[in-house]
Amino acid sequence: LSAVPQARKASLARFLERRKERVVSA
Amino acid sequence: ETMPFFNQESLQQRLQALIDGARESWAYAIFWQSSVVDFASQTVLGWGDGYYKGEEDKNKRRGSSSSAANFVAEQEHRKKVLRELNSLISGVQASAGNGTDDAVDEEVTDTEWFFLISMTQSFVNGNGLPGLAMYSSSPIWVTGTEKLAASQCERARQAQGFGLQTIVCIPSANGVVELGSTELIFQSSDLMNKVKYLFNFNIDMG
Repeated sequence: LSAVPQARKASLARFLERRKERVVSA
Repeated sequence: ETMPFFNQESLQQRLQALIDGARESWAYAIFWQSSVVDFASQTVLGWGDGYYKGEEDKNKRRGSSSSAANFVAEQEHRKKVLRELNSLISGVQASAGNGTDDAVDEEVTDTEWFFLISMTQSFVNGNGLPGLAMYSSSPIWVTGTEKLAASQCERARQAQGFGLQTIVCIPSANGVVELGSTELIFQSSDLMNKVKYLFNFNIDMG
């Protein structure tokens, strides 16, 4: 994962975090 | 008005403002950032950032083309990838500790998967829908499954395969803004103006 550019890593982390929130609130 | 200072955080806010404030129901917005590859003198559009909102009714398209067995196998694959990405990310982040798999066990929708694989894509010199929009300096707006399926661009056909019915690419300073929806949305100057206003900046990703 260290080879993944920072922008993609940040986007991925945000996507996964929001997905958790969506599932919890559903 | 040009906004001189710009970073990842404000890019996310602009993508969010673009679709959260829209009358239409967009599933996601992506900013493809342009950069020049020195050795080849080519302009490449790569992932800048994205905001995934999701579709209104994710069950609407369920089971349209694939069999139940295919659906289960595909879901297993997607969940496995998500689980791996989750552990990679939480390993990197210092305080990610209490990982529950609830979110991973939930169905990974087609639009979520399309958004996720978009992170791995890039477009060289006029290729793909975003590249074409950049190269021609004009927006590309494709509405309807038939038009997406018949497109010369693989990304449009891929989008259609994942249940999207509208895909739009609007060139801006330093890149292209792409929006996708599972609804039929027709061209509006309102959206173009919003993109022009929100994405007229000089980029500094730090």
